Amino acid sequence: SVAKRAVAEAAQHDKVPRPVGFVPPPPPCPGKIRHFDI
Amino acid sequence: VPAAPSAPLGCDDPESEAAAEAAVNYINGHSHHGYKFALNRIEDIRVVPQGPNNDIMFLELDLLETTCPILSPTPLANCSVRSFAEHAVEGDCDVKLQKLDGTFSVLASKCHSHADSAEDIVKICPDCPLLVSLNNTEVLETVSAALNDYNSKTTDSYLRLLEIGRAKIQFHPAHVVVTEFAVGATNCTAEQAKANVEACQLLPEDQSNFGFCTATMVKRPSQDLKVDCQLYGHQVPAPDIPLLSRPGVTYIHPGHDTS
Repeated sequence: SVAKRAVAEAAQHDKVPRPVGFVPPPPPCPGKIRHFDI
Repeated sequence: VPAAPSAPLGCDDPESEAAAEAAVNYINGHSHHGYKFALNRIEDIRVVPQGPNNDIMFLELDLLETTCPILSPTPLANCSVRSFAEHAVEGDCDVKLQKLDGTFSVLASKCHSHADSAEDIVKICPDCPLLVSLNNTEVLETVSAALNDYNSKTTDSYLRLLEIGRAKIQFHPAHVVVTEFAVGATNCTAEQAKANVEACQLLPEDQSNFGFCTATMVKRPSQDLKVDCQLYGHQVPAPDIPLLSRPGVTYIHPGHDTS
């Protein structure tokens, strides 16, 4: 029952609404293109 | 509590860019053919800590060919990347570096270069001439005619072909062959070469003088040949790269003429 409760709490926690305008950071790779992509 | 592992390096982090710059300088400094390459994108980076101030880094780099021949003394920063319409050439490189006390050293590198697909070019620029194989008959004829034409008119040293860098052929509206090739000065004047071309050999290492030529041969509607050669002058070889293994120097057999 503890495990179930913990999972339930965690699930609740994940549902925490993100602040308006939240932009996830760009993935670390691949990096920016300096000239053009072929 | 053990220190939390540092966040993985991002491909655009300053440290990643510094590692990529060291890798690109190494690749250009140890390449033996064609043109210098510039960084286009850091595809991936992986760091394996070895101890304090000692990391092994694995880089996956996307490079683009520049218009500077590998032998040119022009600094890479002044070399423009060949445009898409000129039929760009891409290099994919995997590089292993060590960063020890803040200094990068390349432990291994493996690169593969390939021209952009003809379909991509034609899609965007239907009339752009495309790269052709370097042993295309028309290309070989153009290089031979251009070098002979140059040597017949110069009052300087007789030049020998080192390698053909790239070649394009356009068929419409005119039939035009455009080639670029690397040359080396020999121990003959052009006049002496007329008497005995076999005796004309590339200058020895401590006097070497390399250069680069571009030639345009119009075949139709009428024949016309333009050739322009620029010699770099003697370059003092970098201490860690003996001249004979200098990039771009592919010594053809002594006496092997362009014909």
